[in-house]
Amino acid sequence: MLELRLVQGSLLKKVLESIKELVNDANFDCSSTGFSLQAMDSSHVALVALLLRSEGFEHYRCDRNLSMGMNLNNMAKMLKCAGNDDIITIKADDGSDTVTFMFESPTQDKISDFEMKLMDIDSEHLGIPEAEYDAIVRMPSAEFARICKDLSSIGDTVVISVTKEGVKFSTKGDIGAANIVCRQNTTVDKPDDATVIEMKEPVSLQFALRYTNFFTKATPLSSTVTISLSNELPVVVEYKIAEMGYVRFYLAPKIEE
Amino acid sequence: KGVQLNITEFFPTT
Repeated sequence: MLELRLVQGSLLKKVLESIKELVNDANFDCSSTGFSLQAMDSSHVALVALLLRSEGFEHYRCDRNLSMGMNLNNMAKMLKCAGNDDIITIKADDGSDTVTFMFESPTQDKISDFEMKLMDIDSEHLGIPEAEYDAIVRMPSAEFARICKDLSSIGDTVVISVTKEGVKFSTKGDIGAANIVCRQNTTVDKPDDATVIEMKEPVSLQFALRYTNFFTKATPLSSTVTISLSNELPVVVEYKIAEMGYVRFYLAPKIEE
Repeated sequence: KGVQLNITEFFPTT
């Protein structure tokens, strides 16, 4: 028996909107730790890891570890039917081939339930090693989204370089080239507007903008984004989910031939 | 333009 009641249902709606274009089908894993997911995109270039900790739910009952295969597009369709202020409860019985999403309006005058068929998904689980990153950049998530969108109108790939000067996003394409430098800036009115750069070693890595643009679909989840980089390792783009967990996107770099 | 690496080259299957 599984019953997870999330008062801020909009968070789950935003989570689905942030990953449904990158991943088609995925297993949601439910344990005493929380509600989580790990899935790769179909070309195995990027990986998404989601965690919603059990403490973040108003009610969290998970009698035994459960893995539920879902088509994310279908799940997003159902969650779109929940109001932004609705409380969402996820329910499943042991051995059932369906999951139920229950939506309650804040005043309790409208209660809906949507039953979705589960699917068997044979997915590989990858071990993500704990890593010390050479450079960690925290910046406003909207700024990162803007940069990725702007650069993708010029080129297909972005080179992200971190030096003492700041973080530079560069691209080249048929029509020309572009460089955007963001300097560390902590003298802002709101802490979430700051750009903070922690650098141990200078880093320069190249990534496909097609994927970074997928990641920025998570912008509504958090006002800041953290980009962790090490030479010759996948980048981690993390959006924290208020007091509950995170969505982390890992992207393998492109290397020169 | 560079060669796109796969994520599975970095993270072992568990």
